[in-house]
Amino acid sequence: MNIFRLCGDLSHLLAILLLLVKIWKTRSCAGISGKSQILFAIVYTTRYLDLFTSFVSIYNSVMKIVFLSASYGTLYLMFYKFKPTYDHNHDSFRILYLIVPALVLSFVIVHAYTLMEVLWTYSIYLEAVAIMPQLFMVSRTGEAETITSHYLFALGSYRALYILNWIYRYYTEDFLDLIVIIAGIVQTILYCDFFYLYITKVLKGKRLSLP
Amino acid sequence: PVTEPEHDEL
Repeated sequence: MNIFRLCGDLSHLLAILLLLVKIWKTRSCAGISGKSQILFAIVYTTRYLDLFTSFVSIYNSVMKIVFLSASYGTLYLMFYKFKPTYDHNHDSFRILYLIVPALVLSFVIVHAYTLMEVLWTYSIYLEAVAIMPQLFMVSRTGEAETITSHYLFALGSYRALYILNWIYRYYTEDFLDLIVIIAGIVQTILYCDFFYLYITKVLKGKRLSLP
Repeated sequence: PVTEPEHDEL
């Protein structure tokens, strides 16, 4: 554990809780992509199955349980409790275009051919692109609520901070996992456009709207 | 046997 990873994890946690609280408080999930949330639920489920097979630390296990519960809680709010507020007309990204290639890639480029390892790899590849339906939705509606922008910023920062963590771990522990590093870089690049808009608009008190 | 890497991150 180092400061970059801790900040990354906290940023990730903040993003997930921010979304959950926003939906709960406003009694609405308008502007949130249900498809991205489904993808994140698949990501957490396939990655954290190792809760049953390997133990790293209390910290890791607790975080995994929180991420899983919050993710399924978000799905429950979006597709059940506040379903009438879900803006499915604008959530039109085809997620099979992400689910299938990520699955194929996880069979092609993987550290070891075991069920748990292929599922872990799949979760890494799918996570890298899971935000695309949400970013597509923002581009279709041309705007995002400020709290949604904060959510996206925290979620994007998490992997960017993990990149710093991997650089640090490379020099201090000789840690080098190219699958997660390259996927993490791709994931962060997808947010760059959004980061630019966030810094130039939202941080100056303006609403995020596209030209 | 196949050796799996240990994943210690989230």
